Amino acid sequence: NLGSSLRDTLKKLARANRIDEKTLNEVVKDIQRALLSADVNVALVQQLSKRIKERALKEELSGKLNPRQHVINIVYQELVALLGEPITVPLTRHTVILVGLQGSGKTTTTVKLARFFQKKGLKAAVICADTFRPGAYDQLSQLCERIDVAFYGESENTNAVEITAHGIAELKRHDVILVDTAGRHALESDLVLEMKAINDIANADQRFLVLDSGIGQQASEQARAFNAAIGLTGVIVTKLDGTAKGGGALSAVAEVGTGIAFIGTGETIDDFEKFEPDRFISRLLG
Amino acid sequence: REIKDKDLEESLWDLEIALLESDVAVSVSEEIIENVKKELVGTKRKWRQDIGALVEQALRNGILQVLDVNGLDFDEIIKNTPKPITIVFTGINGTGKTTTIAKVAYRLKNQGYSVVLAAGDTYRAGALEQIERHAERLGVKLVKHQQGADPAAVIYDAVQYARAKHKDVVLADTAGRIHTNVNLMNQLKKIERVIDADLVVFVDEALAGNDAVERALQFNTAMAIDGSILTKVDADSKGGTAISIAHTTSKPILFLGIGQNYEDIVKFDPQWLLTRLFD
Ligand SMILES: Nc1nc2c(ncn2[C@@H]2O[C@H](COP(=O)(O)OP(=O)(O)OP(=O)(O)O)[C@@H](O)[C@H]2O)c(=O)[nH]1
Ligand SMILES: Nc1nc2c(ncn2[C@@H]2O[C@H](COP(=O)(O)OP(=O)(O)OP(=O)(O)O)[C@@H](O)[C@H]2O)c(=O)[nH]1
Ligand SMILES: [Mg+2]
Ligand SMILES: [Mg+2]
Repeated sequence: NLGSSLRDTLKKLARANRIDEKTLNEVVKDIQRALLSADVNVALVQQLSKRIKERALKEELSGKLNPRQHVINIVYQELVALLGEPITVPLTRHTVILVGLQGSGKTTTTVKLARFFQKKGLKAAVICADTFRPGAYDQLSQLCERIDVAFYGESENTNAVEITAHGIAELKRHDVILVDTAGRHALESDLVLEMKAINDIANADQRFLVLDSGIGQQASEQARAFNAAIGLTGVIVTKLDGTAKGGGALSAVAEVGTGIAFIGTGETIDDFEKFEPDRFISRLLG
Repeated sequence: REIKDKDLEESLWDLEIALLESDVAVSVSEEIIENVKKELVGTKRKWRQDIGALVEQALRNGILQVLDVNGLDFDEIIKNTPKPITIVFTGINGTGKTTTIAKVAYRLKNQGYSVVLAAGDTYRAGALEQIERHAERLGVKLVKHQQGADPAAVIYDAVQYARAKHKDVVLADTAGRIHTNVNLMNQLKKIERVIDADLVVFVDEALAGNDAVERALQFNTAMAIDGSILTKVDADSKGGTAISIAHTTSKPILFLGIGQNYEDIVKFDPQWLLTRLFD
């Protein structure tokens, strides 16, 4: 189910009963434009176009598909392949760490995820390992209070690793421990070291990159850096209640070889859904 | 000899890719490239004059035209506008509005102005504590109401306070909001009616891709933007989002946020961006 603008493009192939290279080139150009407008990484778009064209030309049209259907299927299959399988979280005892760029939605997402586990009958607890941002402790503790989930933080302590260690020791009777961390980017090397240290001390089983759906061409590189530092087990894409197409998130998971676990669709704690590839792709191409 | 369309194709495509890789929105890149083409096609070039260099120069000029809009100098405005000056900051969630307000307050204080902050985010968890902390560190007055209060009322109160106490600048924070939320965008329209802001500053991040265009459009409709601030430039972004926003709003980029500390703000210089894009 491709977006309407791409469907119009593909009408160019509708009346053909075989794919001629000239029309295909035009169609691929339109597909490129759609992907680039959706924030898919430029290099990735170039690779994708090449593959789509090759496949469209060499794959035999099985009797029942017209050229348009054929190209639609190829685009769809290629995008699904890049997204990988949706990530499912275990409902066993484990520790989760949430990392990502400044302002991407980590703190809000931490509580949404805690609520997810709580609804599944697990005892969740949250650790505030952001010692930098003013009001981080208050923000997280207030959100946790709303859903009556255990919260651990030390408002006067500036050592995030220490707080994490204390929290892990304190929250022994909880099933899932979620560690919220401060925002950071690839070039802040001291913060990347801090993130590694927090992850090590937490011995996190799930390591999620929280990514703003509106991120542009920086997505792949940032995801690569976060992955190199702590090995990501999944991505959570936020602010999908907006108009961003999410190509940055697609590029990130393609780069790192992981998948998307959840999406954030608003500011309240209930604005949280499991990831569905079909809906994501049709939004991306819309 | 005259420059033809096909002479330009390869150089234009390479430059368009450079723009796209730098986070200039597709629609904006296409328009800029199209203008460059119109400008060059049919013009004469000397033998041996490198077409690539000609195209790049035309592109640099094209981009400068987009960025050099309505030459607004922030410092001049502050100097010449009758006090108290009210500046409202808007933008979607998480772009850096509150932190940027703290940076602007710091800068103004160092320039000798008296500053008042208005806690216009009466919604988000921890928002009040966050701006309280900044006000405390900066040694500036914060006007606030209880959580859930009407943001327009808080900002209004801050302006009254500034008037009564002869303060120079009111920096009004607002809650982050998504432009698809009609109620929240209407809330901005209400703030515009109630508060006669001297400047409305749109805050977005350099990490944003194509969506920056839609955001700028919608926020400009809700509360006419006078200038924008682009944050998180230090996250290795090339800064092309500045072009998307300037093009969409026809208003200047005032500052760049280049880090999380109070000093991490610089006046926007179009030449800096050209260097990032091409060198
Ligand atoms: N509309 C919308 N807003 C969101 C979503 N997720 C988070 N937010 C908002 O985005 C802003 C930033 O969220 P935070 O949770 O503070 O982000 P963060 O990553 O923890 O920020 P730092 O800790 O400073 O790096 C807040 O205004 C949130 O309410 C979402 O899915 N939709
Ligand atoms: N690296 C970097 N981080 C920044 C910059 N500006 C803001 N931040 C960080 O971005 C995060 C979000 O900043 P806020 O000031 O809370 O953003 P906001 O727009 O007020 O967020 P909401 O009110 O929730 O919409 C914080 O972690 C800031 O420290 C910048 O220029 N560079
Ligand atoms: Mg946070
Ligand atoms: Mg804020």
